Amino acid sequence: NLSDRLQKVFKYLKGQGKLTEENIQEALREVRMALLEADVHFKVAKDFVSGVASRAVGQEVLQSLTPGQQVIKIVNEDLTRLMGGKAEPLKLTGKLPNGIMMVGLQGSGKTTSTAKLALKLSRETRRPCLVPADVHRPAAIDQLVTLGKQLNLPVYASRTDQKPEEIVKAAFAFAREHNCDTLLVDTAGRLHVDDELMGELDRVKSIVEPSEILLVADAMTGQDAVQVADTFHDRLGITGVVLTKLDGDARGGAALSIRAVTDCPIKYIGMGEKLDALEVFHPDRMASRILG
Amino acid sequence: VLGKKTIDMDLLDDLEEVLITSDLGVRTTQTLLQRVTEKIKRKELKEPEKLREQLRQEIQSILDVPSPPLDLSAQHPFVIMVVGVNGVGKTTTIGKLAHQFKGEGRKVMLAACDTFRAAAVEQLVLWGERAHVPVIRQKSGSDPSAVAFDAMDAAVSRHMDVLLLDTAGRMHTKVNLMEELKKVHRTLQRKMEWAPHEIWLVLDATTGQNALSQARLFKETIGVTGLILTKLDGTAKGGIAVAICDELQIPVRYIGIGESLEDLRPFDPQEFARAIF
Ligand SMILES: Nc1nc2c(ncn2[C@@H]2O[C@H](COP(=O)(O)OP(=O)(O)OP(=O)(O)O)[C@@H](O)[C@H]2O)c(=O)[nH]1
Ligand SMILES: Nc1nc2c(ncn2[C@@H]2O[C@H](COP(=O)(O)OP(=O)(O)OP(=O)(O)O)[C@@H](O)[C@H]2O)c(=O)[nH]1
Ligand SMILES: [Mg+2]
Ligand SMILES: [Mg+2]
Repeated sequence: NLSDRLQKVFKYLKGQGKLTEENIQEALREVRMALLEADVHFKVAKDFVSGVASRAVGQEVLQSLTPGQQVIKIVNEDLTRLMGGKAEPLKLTGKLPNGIMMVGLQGSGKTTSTAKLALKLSRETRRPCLVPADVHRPAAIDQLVTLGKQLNLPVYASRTDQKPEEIVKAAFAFAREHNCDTLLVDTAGRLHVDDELMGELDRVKSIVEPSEILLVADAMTGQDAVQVADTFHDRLGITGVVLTKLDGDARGGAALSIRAVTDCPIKYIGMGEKLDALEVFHPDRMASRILG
Repeated sequence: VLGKKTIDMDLLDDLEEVLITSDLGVRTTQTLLQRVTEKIKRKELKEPEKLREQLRQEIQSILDVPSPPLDLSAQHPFVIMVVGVNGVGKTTTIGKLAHQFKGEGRKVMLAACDTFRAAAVEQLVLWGERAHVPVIRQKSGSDPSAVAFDAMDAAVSRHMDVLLLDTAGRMHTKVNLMEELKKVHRTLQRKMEWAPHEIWLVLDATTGQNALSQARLFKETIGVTGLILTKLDGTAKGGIAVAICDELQIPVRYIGIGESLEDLRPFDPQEFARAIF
């Protein structure tokens, strides 16, 4: 792992006063490799490592740590700070019901995360209702209706012959009828390069006027994370990210790539298929995971 | 990368970036670049365009895993188990495969062995209707192996040519879920001597290095005889397939290029290598 590799790099550094450009060159190469193996984007890894270099060069080699441990400490601190420093909550403000739109690529976990978020909000004394606005995937409405029933929360009865725009429009009246203060809108998975479908999302946004637009992204996403996040953010304005499937063994470098390119906070992580498997994002834990 | 007149450090850096950003991964990228660097040192490669062509050839030959051609007529019914982690496109791909095989004049049947996820059975039933093939199912929460058992009986008694089994998405790291998959596998083996005849692991082209871990564990647990790479209609290159073919020698059989019934293509190693360079 990275600590062992850095130990090797620095085994001749004992008793040399400072971390210099030369002696950390090799160490930084190892850090960059570790980030790429963790799926951090090529350019993001490069920029990150040069940031670490400028912080590390000239530092005194501390008594309490080996040089390798010192570099790791700097990397860990920089990673944690870059990914948001501390946890960030949902900002649900303005006229009720507050809308939350769940968007992202196919299969990333939007529908499941929509239900998970509804459960979490209801436990925080909000009154959410679920809005299935995916009329494209076979049995997508069925899926969210089933989850809503499991949670005993109101789900708008969308039909596949409706347009997403019609569904969200009607959802407002539905929310008022059921005395709901939060609208959780599940949308169909789509490619960031599908101009027509990205346009549809824009139209849904202008009707819902959401307090939050959450990009639901799969933790095992590779280099593509940058293109996807950049395009979704550019076209829609993302306010936060839900990173799913962290109960697997993906290192999750996509978390760093997404934050680097959108500057949007990861608000929640998906830790399993059960509806209570949604946790608040902790940047420091993610940093250690990415470094392996 | 284009327009370079000589092979220099900059060109090699550019090529490294192309390979890494296509998800080939650090190790495979280093191996490929080392091979071409050897040729450059021995003066066997002098021009940038030849260098790119050489890399394309290397990638193509890795992807061309020597494997027996797929002969669905060799068994009756020919049993195919479809597995993979959550959300990669298993259910959708089965719909496409059913359409493909039916178009080849075969009688196809589907088995809804994902008895866990909300509306999973309903989703497969809809695909069965689109492809005009029967779907064997039981009520939600039933044992996936029981559905597999029933499906084998039905496929035999109804003289089906191909039986495709849909399974629930699962993390390869969850021992109890991999045990459940083993049980489905054993059920099929007990019903018919050499079944399942193919076990296809579905991988999402947007996945990075974790796809290698998925392939290793699924192969180790129940054996994988083929790969299907989905969502290649996006911007991801799916380069991790190169690392998987190299290490595990499993052939890619099909690729998914969209969400409709016809969005399935047989895998073409040359086309795949071209898309990277
Ligand atoms: N292990 C695990 N599985 C998850 C997690 N989140 C979602 N899933 C699973 O991932 C698969 C896809 O989830 P969906 O909610 O259907 O994904 P989606 O983004 O709505 O998919 P589309 O609507 O087709 O774009 C399902 O099998 C879910 O159970 C998670 O955090 N961990
Ligand atoms: N763009 C694109 N989307 C695809 C492709 N294959 C599948 N999908 C989409 O990916 C999403 C997930 O597909 P599913 O078939 O439900 O995936 P799965 O592996 O069965 O999911 P689980 O059973 O929940 O693990 C759906 O929205 C599909 O339409 C493809 O080749 N291209
Ligand atoms: Mg969905
Ligand atoms: Mg499925």
